[in-house]
Amino acid sequence: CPSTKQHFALEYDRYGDSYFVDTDLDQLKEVFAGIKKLS
Amino acid sequence: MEKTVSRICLASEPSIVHFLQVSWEKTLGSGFVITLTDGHSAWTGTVCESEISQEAVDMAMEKEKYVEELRRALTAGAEAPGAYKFSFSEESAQLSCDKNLQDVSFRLGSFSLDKVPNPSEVIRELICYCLDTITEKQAKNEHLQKENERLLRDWNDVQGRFEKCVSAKEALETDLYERFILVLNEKKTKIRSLHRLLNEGQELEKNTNLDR
Amino acid sequence: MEKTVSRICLASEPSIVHFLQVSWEKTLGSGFVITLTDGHSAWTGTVCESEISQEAVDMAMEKEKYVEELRRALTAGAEAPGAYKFSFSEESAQLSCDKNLQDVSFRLGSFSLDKVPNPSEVIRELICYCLDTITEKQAKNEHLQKENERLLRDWNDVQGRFEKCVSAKEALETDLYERFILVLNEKKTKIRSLHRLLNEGQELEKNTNLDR
Repeated sequence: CPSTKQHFALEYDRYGDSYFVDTDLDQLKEVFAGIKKLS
Repeated sequence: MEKTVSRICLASEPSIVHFLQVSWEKTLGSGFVITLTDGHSAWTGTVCESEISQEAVDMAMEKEKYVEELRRALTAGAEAPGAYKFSFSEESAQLSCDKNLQDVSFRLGSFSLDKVPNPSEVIRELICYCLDTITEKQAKNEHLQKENERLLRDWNDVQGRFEKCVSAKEALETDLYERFILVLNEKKTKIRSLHRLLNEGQELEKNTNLDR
Repeated sequence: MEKTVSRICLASEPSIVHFLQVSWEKTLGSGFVITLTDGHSAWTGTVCESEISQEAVDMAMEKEKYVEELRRALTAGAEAPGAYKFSFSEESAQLSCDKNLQDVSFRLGSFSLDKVPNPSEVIRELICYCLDTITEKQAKNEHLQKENERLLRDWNDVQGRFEKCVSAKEALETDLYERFILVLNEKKTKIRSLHRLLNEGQELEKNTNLDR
Protein backbone atom coordinates (compact mmCIF):
# COMPACT_ATOMS: atom_id res chain seq x y z
CA CYS A 1 0.00 0.00 0.00
CA PRO A 2 1.16 3.55 -0.43
CA SER A 3 2.42 3.85 3.12
CA THR A 4 4.48 0.71 2.85
CA LYS A 5 5.70 1.87 -0.53
CA GLN A 6 6.63 5.18 0.94
CA HIS A 7 8.37 3.48 3.87
CA PHE A 8 10.41 1.34 1.49
CA ALA A 9 11.18 4.35 -0.67
CA LEU A 10 12.69 6.01 2.40
CA GLU A 11 14.66 2.93 3.44
CA TYR A 12 15.79 1.48 0.10
CA ASP A 13 17.02 2.80 -3.22
CA ARG A 14 15.35 1.79 -6.46
CA TYR A 15 17.59 -1.27 -6.71
CA GLY A 16 16.56 -2.57 -3.32
CA ASP A 17 19.76 -1.59 -1.57
CA SER A 18 19.24 -0.18 1.91
CA TYR A 19 20.33 3.44 2.47
CA PHE A 20 21.15 2.80 6.09
CA VAL A 21 22.05 -0.82 6.71
CA ASP A 22 25.59 -1.87 5.76
CA THR A 23 25.69 -4.32 2.92
CA ASP A 24 27.57 -7.59 2.64
CA LEU A 25 28.57 -9.94 -0.18
CA ASP A 26 25.33 -11.89 -0.41
CA GLN A 27 23.17 -8.79 -0.18
CA LEU A 28 25.16 -6.89 -2.76
CA LYS A 29 25.07 -9.87 -5.11
CA GLU A 30 21.33 -10.03 -4.68
CA VAL A 31 21.01 -6.30 -5.42
CA PHE A 32 23.20 -6.67 -8.51
CA ALA A 33 21.18 -9.65 -9.64
CA GLY A 34 18.08 -7.50 -9.30
CA ILE A 35 19.67 -4.86 -11.48
CA LYS A 36 20.36 -7.53 -14.09
CA LYS A 37 16.58 -8.25 -14.16
CA LEU A 38 15.82 -4.52 -14.38
CA SER A 39 18.14 -3.97 -17.36
CA MET B 1 56.34 -41.98 -59.75
CA GLU B 2 54.27 -44.10 -57.39
CA LYS B 3 55.55 -47.52 -56.39
CA THR B 4 54.32 -50.23 -54.10
CA VAL B 5 55.82 -53.53 -53.03
CA SER B 6 53.56 -56.18 -51.60
CA ARG B 7 53.74 -59.83 -50.64
CA ILE B 8 51.71 -62.40 -52.53
CA CYS B 9 51.47 -66.17 -52.51
CA LEU B 10 51.12 -67.92 -55.85
CA ALA B 11 48.50 -70.64 -56.10
CA SER B 12 51.22 -72.87 -57.58
CA GLU B 13 53.76 -72.28 -54.74
CA PRO B 14 51.79 -71.23 -51.64
CA SER B 15 54.76 -71.88 -49.35
CA ILE B 16 57.07 -69.47 -51.13
CA VAL B 17 56.29 -65.81 -50.61
CA HIS B 18 56.61 -63.71 -53.75
CA PHE B 19 56.89 -59.97 -54.04
CA LEU B 20 54.91 -57.84 -56.42
CA GLN B 21 56.33 -54.45 -57.27
CA VAL B 22 54.01 -52.11 -59.17
CA SER B 23 55.06 -48.66 -60.32
CA TRP B 24 53.12 -46.09 -62.25
CA GLU B 25 53.29 -42.46 -63.22
CA LYS B 26 50.24 -40.25 -62.64
CA THR B 27 47.58 -42.89 -62.10
CA LEU B 28 47.57 -46.66 -62.26
CA GLY B 29 45.01 -46.37 -65.06
CA SER B 30 47.54 -44.60 -67.27
CA GLY B 31 49.66 -47.73 -67.37
CA PHE B 32 52.07 -49.43 -64.97
CA VAL B 33 55.12 -51.64 -64.71
CA ILE B 34 54.69 -54.84 -62.75
CA THR B 35 57.59 -56.90 -61.38
CA LEU B 36 57.36 -60.27 -59.69
CA THR B 37 60.22 -61.84 -57.76
CA ASP B 38 60.73 -64.71 -55.35
CA GLY B 39 64.04 -63.34 -54.10
CA HIS B 40 65.94 -65.31 -56.66
CA SER B 41 64.40 -64.82 -60.11
CA ALA B 42 62.43 -61.90 -61.38
CA TRP B 43 59.92 -61.23 -64.12
CA THR B 44 58.70 -57.87 -65.28
CA GLY B 45 56.12 -56.46 -67.68
CA THR B 46 54.55 -53.19 -68.73
CA VAL B 47 50.77 -52.78 -68.96
CA CYS B 48 49.70 -49.84 -71.09
CA GLU B 49 46.59 -47.71 -70.77
CA SER B 50 44.85 -49.19 -73.80
CA GLU B 51 45.16 -52.71 -72.42
CA ILE B 52 43.65 -51.51 -69.15
CA SER B 53 40.79 -49.79 -70.97
CA GLN B 54 40.21 -52.88 -73.10
CA GLU B 55 40.16 -55.09 -70.02
CA ALA B 56 37.58 -52.81 -68.40
CA VAL B 57 35.42 -52.98 -71.53
CA ASP B 58 35.73 -56.79 -71.66
CA MET B 59 34.58 -56.94 -68.06
CA ALA B 60 31.85 -54.43 -68.77
CA MET B 61 33.15 -52.37 -65.87
CA GLU B 62 33.62 -48.62 -65.69
CA LYS B 63 37.31 -47.93 -66.23
CA GLU B 64 37.74 -46.00 -62.94
CA LYS B 65 36.11 -48.82 -61.01
CA TYR B 66 38.19 -51.43 -62.77
CA VAL B 67 41.42 -49.50 -62.11
CA GLU B 68 40.45 -49.17 -58.44
CA GLU B 69 39.87 -52.93 -58.21
CA LEU B 70 43.18 -53.55 -59.93
CA ARG B 71 45.03 -51.14 -57.66
CA ARG B 72 43.64 -52.84 -54.58
CA ALA B 73 44.53 -56.30 -55.89
CA LEU B 74 48.07 -55.38 -56.93
CA THR B 75 48.97 -53.32 -53.89
CA ALA B 76 47.02 -54.88 -51.02
CA GLY B 77 49.04 -58.11 -51.12
CA ALA B 78 49.23 -59.85 -47.74
CA GLU B 79 47.16 -57.06 -46.23
CA ALA B 80 44.11 -58.66 -47.88
CA PRO B 81 44.72 -62.40 -47.44
CA GLY B 82 42.36 -64.57 -49.46
CA ALA B 83 40.78 -61.67 -51.28
CA TYR B 84 42.76 -62.34 -54.43
CA LYS B 85 44.32 -65.40 -56.04
CA PHE B 86 47.53 -65.02 -57.99
CA SER B 87 48.69 -67.63 -60.46
CA PHE B 88 51.94 -67.56 -62.35
CA SER B 89 53.30 -69.93 -64.94
CA GLU B 90 57.07 -69.68 -65.44
CA GLU B 91 56.76 -71.27 -68.89
CA SER B 92 54.41 -68.66 -70.26
CA ALA B 93 55.54 -66.02 -67.71
CA GLN B 94 51.84 -65.16 -67.44
CA LEU B 95 50.72 -63.63 -64.13
CA SER B 96 46.97 -63.70 -63.55
CA CYS B 97 44.97 -62.27 -60.72
CA ASP B 98 41.49 -63.44 -59.72
CA LYS B 99 39.22 -61.75 -57.25
CA ASN B 100 37.58 -64.17 -54.82
CA LEU B 101 34.00 -63.39 -53.85
CA GLN B 102 31.87 -65.57 -51.53
CA ASP B 103 31.56 -68.57 -53.74
CA VAL B 104 32.80 -67.39 -57.10
CA SER B 105 35.94 -65.74 -58.35
CA PHE B 106 36.49 -63.80 -61.50
CA ARG B 107 39.56 -62.91 -63.50
CA LEU B 108 40.66 -59.38 -62.68
CA GLY B 109 43.65 -59.29 -64.99
CA SER B 110 46.32 -61.30 -66.70
CA PHE B 111 49.77 -59.89 -67.47
CA SER B 112 52.50 -61.19 -69.75
CA LEU B 113 55.84 -60.80 -68.06
CA ASP B 114 59.39 -61.32 -69.29
CA LYS B 115 62.03 -63.07 -67.27
CA VAL B 116 64.68 -60.58 -66.09
CA PRO B 117 68.17 -61.63 -67.21
CA ASN B 118 69.86 -60.05 -64.20
CA PRO B 119 67.37 -60.49 -61.33
CA SER B 120 69.81 -59.40 -58.60
CA GLU B 121 69.71 -55.85 -59.93
CA VAL B 122 65.89 -55.84 -59.72
CA ILE B 123 66.00 -57.39 -56.26
CA ARG B 124 68.55 -54.84 -55.07
CA GLU B 125 66.37 -52.03 -56.39
CA LEU B 126 63.36 -53.49 -54.62
CA ILE B 127 65.23 -53.75 -51.32
CA CYS B 128 66.57 -50.21 -51.75
CA TYR B 129 63.04 -48.99 -52.37
CA CYS B 130 61.93 -50.69 -49.17
CA LEU B 131 64.81 -49.19 -47.20
CA ASP B 132 64.07 -45.74 -48.64
CA THR B 133 60.43 -46.14 -47.66
CA ILE B 134 61.46 -47.15 -44.15
CA THR B 135 63.74 -44.11 -43.90
CA GLU B 136 60.99 -41.84 -45.20
CA LYS B 137 58.41 -43.21 -42.78
CA GLN B 138 60.86 -43.01 -39.92
CA ALA B 139 61.50 -39.37 -40.77
CA LYS B 140 57.74 -38.74 -40.94
CA ASN B 141 57.39 -40.52 -37.61
CA GLU B 142 60.00 -38.30 -36.02
CA HIS B 143 58.38 -35.22 -37.50
CA LEU B 144 54.95 -36.28 -36.22
CA GLN B 145 56.46 -37.14 -32.86
CA LYS B 146 58.00 -33.65 -32.61
CA GLU B 147 54.72 -32.13 -33.80
CA ASN B 148 52.98 -34.18 -31.13
CA GLU B 149 55.32 -32.93 -28.43
CA ARG B 150 54.92 -29.35 -29.60
CA LEU B 151 51.12 -29.65 -29.62
CA LEU B 152 51.19 -31.19 -26.17
CA ARG B 153 53.37 -28.31 -24.91
CA ASP B 154 51.04 -25.79 -26.54
CA TRP B 155 48.03 -27.52 -25.05
CA ASN B 156 49.58 -27.54 -21.58
CA ASP B 157 50.50 -23.90 -22.02
CA VAL B 158 47.06 -22.72 -23.01
CA GLN B 159 45.41 -25.06 -20.46
CA GLY B 160 47.58 -23.38 -17.81
CA ARG B 161 46.65 -19.92 -19.05
CA PHE B 162 42.98 -20.92 -19.13
CA GLU B 163 43.10 -22.17 -15.54
CA LYS B 164 44.90 -18.96 -14.51
CA CYS B 165 42.24 -16.92 -16.27
CA VAL B 166 39.43 -18.79 -14.50
CA SER B 167 40.98 -18.18 -11.09
CA ALA B 168 41.81 -14.59 -12.01
CA LYS B 169 38.16 -14.03 -12.96
CA GLU B 170 37.00 -15.48 -9.62
CA ALA B 171 39.57 -13.38 -7.76
CA LEU B 172 38.50 -10.28 -9.69
CA GLU B 173 34.86 -10.81 -8.75
CA THR B 174 35.69 -11.32 -5.07
CA ASP B 175 38.04 -8.35 -5.07
CA LEU B 176 35.56 -6.01 -6.75
CA TYR B 177 32.77 -6.99 -4.39
CA GLU B 178 35.01 -6.36 -1.41
CA ARG B 179 35.89 -2.91 -2.70
CA PHE B 180 32.29 -2.13 -3.60
CA ILE B 181 31.12 -3.14 -0.13
CA LEU B 182 33.72 -0.91 1.52
CA VAL B 183 32.82 2.13 -0.58
CA LEU B 184 29.09 1.52 -0.32
CA ASN B 185 29.18 1.10 3.44
CA GLU B 186 31.14 4.34 3.71
CA LYS B 187 28.25 6.06 1.95
CA LYS B 188 25.73 4.36 4.18
CA THR B 189 27.61 5.54 7.25
CA LYS B 190 27.47 9.05 5.83
CA ILE B 191 23.73 8.72 5.17
CA ARG B 192 23.13 7.47 8.70
CA SER B 193 25.05 10.38 10.21
CA LEU B 194 23.25 12.95 7.99
CA HIS B 195 19.99 11.31 8.90
CA ARG B 196 20.82 11.56 12.57
CA LEU B 197 21.75 15.24 12.15
CA LEU B 198 18.50 15.84 10.29
CA ASN B 199 16.47 14.13 12.97
CA GLU B 200 18.29 16.14 15.64
CA GLY B 201 17.67 19.29 13.63
CA GLN B 202 13.99 18.48 13.31
CA GLU B 203 13.82 17.69 17.08
CA LEU B 204 15.44 21.03 17.81
CA GLU B 205 13.09 22.88 15.51
CA LYS B 206 10.11 21.19 17.13
CA ASN B 207 11.36 22.24 20.56
CA THR B 208 12.04 25.77 19.32
CA ASN B 209 8.55 26.00 17.98
CA LEU B 210 7.25 24.76 21.31
CA ASP B 211 9.36 27.38 23.10
CA ARG B 212 8.01 30.09 20.87
CA MET C 1 64.87 -59.73 -31.11
CA GLU C 2 66.30 -56.57 -32.64
CA LYS C 3 67.10 -56.49 -36.35
CA THR C 4 68.39 -53.85 -38.71
CA VAL C 5 68.96 -53.87 -42.46
CA SER C 6 71.26 -51.29 -43.95
CA ARG C 7 72.91 -50.56 -47.26
CA ILE C 8 76.67 -50.75 -47.59
CA CYS C 9 79.11 -50.51 -50.47
CA LEU C 10 82.04 -52.88 -50.45
CA ALA C 11 85.45 -51.42 -51.22
CA SER C 12 85.89 -54.18 -53.81
CA GLU C 13 82.56 -53.54 -55.61
CA PRO C 14 81.60 -49.89 -54.95
CA SER C 15 79.02 -49.90 -57.75
CA ILE C 16 76.99 -52.78 -56.35
CA VAL C 17 74.99 -51.98 -53.26
CA HIS C 18 75.06 -54.70 -50.63
CA PHE C 19 72.73 -55.19 -47.70
CA LEU C 20 73.83 -55.90 -44.18
CA GLN C 21 71.29 -57.51 -41.90
CA VAL C 22 72.24 -57.64 -38.20
CA SER C 23 70.04 -59.26 -35.61
CA TRP C 24 70.62 -59.67 -31.91
CA GLU C 25 68.77 -60.60 -28.77
CA LYS C 26 69.01 -58.35 -25.74
CA THR C 27 72.01 -56.22 -26.70
CA LEU C 28 74.40 -56.25 -29.61
CA GLY C 29 77.18 -56.91 -27.12
CA SER C 30 75.65 -60.25 -26.15
CA GLY C 31 76.30 -61.56 -29.64
CA PHE C 32 74.68 -61.09 -33.05
CA VAL C 33 74.01 -62.73 -36.39
CA ILE C 34 75.27 -60.85 -39.42
CA THR C 35 74.06 -61.49 -42.94
CA LEU C 36 75.43 -59.94 -46.11
CA THR C 37 73.68 -60.13 -49.47
CA ASP C 38 73.94 -58.47 -52.86
CA GLY C 39 70.43 -59.53 -53.86
CA HIS C 40 71.71 -62.68 -55.44
CA SER C 41 74.08 -64.49 -53.06
CA ALA C 42 74.12 -64.34 -49.30
CA TRP C 43 76.62 -64.97 -46.54
CA THR C 44 75.90 -65.22 -42.87
CA GLY C 45 77.82 -65.57 -39.62
CA THR C 46 77.31 -65.50 -35.88
CA VAL C 47 79.49 -63.38 -33.61
CA CYS C 48 79.41 -64.49 -29.99
CA GLU C 49 79.88 -62.36 -26.89
CA SER C 50 83.36 -63.66 -26.09
CA GLU C 51 84.62 -62.67 -29.54
CA ILE C 52 83.20 -59.18 -29.03
CA SER C 53 84.82 -58.91 -25.60
CA GLN C 54 88.12 -60.18 -26.98
CA GLU C 55 87.98 -57.66 -29.83
CA ALA C 56 87.36 -54.85 -27.32
CA VAL C 57 90.36 -55.99 -25.27
CA ASP C 58 92.56 -56.21 -28.38
CA MET C 59 91.59 -52.67 -29.22
CA ALA C 60 92.10 -51.57 -25.65
CA MET C 61 88.58 -50.14 -25.70
CA GLU C 62 85.92 -50.37 -23.03
CA LYS C 63 83.50 -53.07 -24.13
CA GLU C 64 80.41 -50.77 -24.00
CA LYS C 65 82.19 -48.19 -26.12
CA TYR C 66 83.37 -50.80 -28.58
CA VAL C 67 79.87 -52.29 -28.88
CA GLU C 68 78.45 -48.81 -29.48
CA GLU C 69 80.99 -48.19 -32.25
CA LEU C 70 80.19 -51.58 -33.74
CA ARG C 71 76.44 -50.98 -33.58
CA ARG C 72 76.83 -47.65 -35.34
CA ALA C 73 79.02 -49.15 -38.04
CA LEU C 74 76.80 -52.17 -38.68
CA THR C 75 73.47 -50.36 -38.60
CA ALA C 76 74.22 -46.86 -39.91
CA GLY C 77 74.98 -48.10 -43.42
CA ALA C 78 74.25 -45.52 -46.11
CA GLU C 79 73.07 -43.10 -43.43
CA ALA C 80 76.75 -42.50 -42.59
CA PRO C 81 78.46 -42.46 -45.99
CA GLY C 82 82.24 -42.54 -45.80
CA ALA C 83 82.35 -43.09 -42.08
CA TYR C 84 83.11 -46.77 -42.45
CA LYS C 85 84.81 -48.92 -45.04
CA PHE C 86 83.58 -52.45 -45.62
CA SER C 87 85.67 -55.06 -47.38
CA PHE C 88 84.56 -58.55 -48.23
CA SER C 89 86.45 -61.38 -49.86
CA GLU C 90 84.22 -64.08 -51.35
CA GLU C 91 87.08 -66.58 -51.21
CA SER C 92 87.62 -66.26 -47.47
CA ALA C 93 84.06 -65.04 -46.86
CA GLN C 94 85.66 -62.58 -44.47
CA LEU C 95 83.79 -59.30 -43.89
CA SER C 96 85.83 -56.52 -42.30
CA CYS C 97 84.81 -53.09 -41.22
CA ASP C 98 87.18 -50.13 -40.78
CA LYS C 99 86.31 -46.83 -39.20
CA ASN C 100 87.61 -43.85 -41.19
CA LEU C 101 88.86 -40.91 -39.14
CA GLN C 102 90.34 -37.73 -40.66
CA ASP C 103 93.46 -39.24 -42.11
CA VAL C 104 93.66 -42.68 -40.57
CA SER C 105 91.32 -45.63 -40.35
CA PHE C 106 91.36 -48.47 -37.93
CA ARG C 107 89.92 -51.95 -38.04
CA LEU C 108 86.68 -52.07 -36.09
CA GLY C 109 85.91 -55.70 -36.67
CA SER C 110 86.32 -58.67 -38.95
CA PHE C 111 83.74 -61.42 -39.27
CA SER C 112 83.97 -64.87 -40.80
CA LEU C 113 80.83 -65.60 -42.77
CA ASP C 114 79.57 -68.73 -44.47
CA LYS C 115 78.01 -68.72 -47.90
CA VAL C 116 74.28 -69.47 -47.67
CA PRO C 117 73.32 -72.48 -49.83
CA ASN C 118 69.82 -71.16 -50.49
CA PRO C 119 70.17 -67.35 -50.65
CA SER C 120 66.67 -66.71 -52.00
CA GLU C 121 65.21 -67.77 -48.63
CA VAL C 122 67.48 -65.27 -46.83
CA ILE C 123 66.64 -62.57 -49.36
CA ARG C 124 62.90 -63.24 -49.03
CA GLU C 125 63.19 -63.01 -45.26
CA LEU C 126 65.08 -59.75 -45.56
CA ILE C 127 62.44 -58.27 -47.89
CA CYS C 128 59.65 -59.51 -45.60
CA TYR C 129 61.40 -57.86 -42.66
CA CYS C 130 61.53 -54.61 -44.63
CA LEU C 131 57.85 -54.84 -45.57
CA ASP C 132 56.90 -55.60 -41.96
CA THR C 133 58.90 -52.58 -40.84
CA ILE C 134 57.16 -50.41 -43.40
CA THR C 135 53.76 -51.66 -42.21
CA GLU C 136 54.72 -51.07 -38.60
CA LYS C 137 55.98 -47.55 -39.28
CA GLN C 138 52.91 -46.77 -41.37
CA ALA C 139 50.70 -47.89 -38.49
CA LYS C 140 52.73 -45.74 -36.08
CA ASN C 141 52.39 -42.86 -38.53
CA GLU C 142 48.64 -43.22 -38.64
CA HIS C 143 48.48 -43.46 -34.86
CA LEU C 144 50.62 -40.32 -34.48
CA GLN C 145 48.56 -38.57 -37.15
CA LYS C 146 45.36 -39.37 -35.23
CA GLU C 147 47.04 -38.33 -31.99
CA ASN C 148 48.05 -35.10 -33.68
CA GLU C 149 44.53 -34.42 -34.87
CA ARG C 150 43.15 -35.13 -31.40
CA LEU C 151 45.72 -32.83 -29.78
CA LEU C 152 44.94 -30.13 -32.30
CA ARG C 153 41.21 -30.46 -31.56
CA ASP C 154 41.92 -30.34 -27.83
CA TRP C 155 44.16 -27.33 -28.30
CA ASN C 156 41.52 -25.51 -30.33
CA ASP C 157 38.94 -26.41 -27.73
CA VAL C 158 40.88 -25.11 -24.75
CA GLN C 159 42.09 -22.08 -26.75
CA GLY C 160 38.45 -21.27 -27.48
CA ARG C 161 37.53 -21.67 -23.81
CA PHE C 162 40.50 -19.52 -22.80
CA GLU C 163 39.46 -16.73 -25.18
CA LYS C 164 35.88 -16.99 -23.90
CA CYS C 165 37.18 -16.77 -20.35
CA VAL C 166 39.25 -13.68 -21.12
CA SER C 167 36.28 -11.87 -22.65
CA ALA C 168 33.99 -13.12 -19.87
CA LYS C 169 36.41 -11.69 -17.31
CA GLU C 170 36.46 -8.32 -19.10
CA ALA C 171 32.67 -8.37 -19.42
CA LEU C 172 32.32 -9.28 -15.74
CA GLU C 173 34.48 -6.35 -14.70
CA THR C 174 32.57 -3.89 -16.88
CA ASP C 175 29.27 -5.34 -15.80
CA LEU C 176 30.01 -5.21 -12.08
CA TYR C 177 31.29 -1.63 -12.32
CA GLU C 178 28.15 -0.58 -14.20
CA ARG C 179 25.91 -2.05 -11.53
CA PHE C 180 28.02 -0.71 -8.76
CA ILE C 181 27.90 2.80 -10.23
CA LEU C 182 24.11 2.63 -10.35
CA VAL C 183 23.84 1.58 -6.71
CA LEU C 184 26.52 4.01 -5.55
CA ASN C 185 24.93 6.93 -7.36
CA GLU C 186 21.68 6.16 -5.59
CA LYS C 187 23.53 6.70 -2.33
CA LYS C 188 25.08 9.89 -3.58
CA THR C 189 21.67 11.18 -4.63
CA LYS C 190 20.40 10.36 -1.18
CA ILE C 191 23.34 12.13 0.45
CA ARG C 192 22.76 15.20 -1.72
CA SER C 193 19.08 15.29 -0.79
CA LEU C 194 19.88 14.83 2.93
CA HIS C 195 22.45 17.61 2.65
CA ARG C 196 19.87 19.85 1.01
CA LEU C 197 17.32 19.05 3.72
CA LEU C 198 19.93 19.70 6.38
CA ASN C 199 20.90 23.01 4.81
CA GLU C 200 17.28 24.02 4.53
CA GLY C 201 16.78 23.00 8.16
CA GLN C 202 19.76 25.05 9.23
CA GLU C 203 18.52 28.06 7.16
CA LEU C 204 15.16 27.73 8.77
CA GLU C 205 16.69 27.51 12.24
CA LYS C 206 18.81 30.61 11.53
CA ASN C 207 15.74 32.55 10.43
CA THR C 208 13.80 31.32 13.41
CA ASN C 209 16.57 32.47 15.71
CA LEU C 210 16.55 35.87 13.96
CA ASP C 211 12.78 36.04 14.37
CA ARG C 212 13.14 35.25 17.97
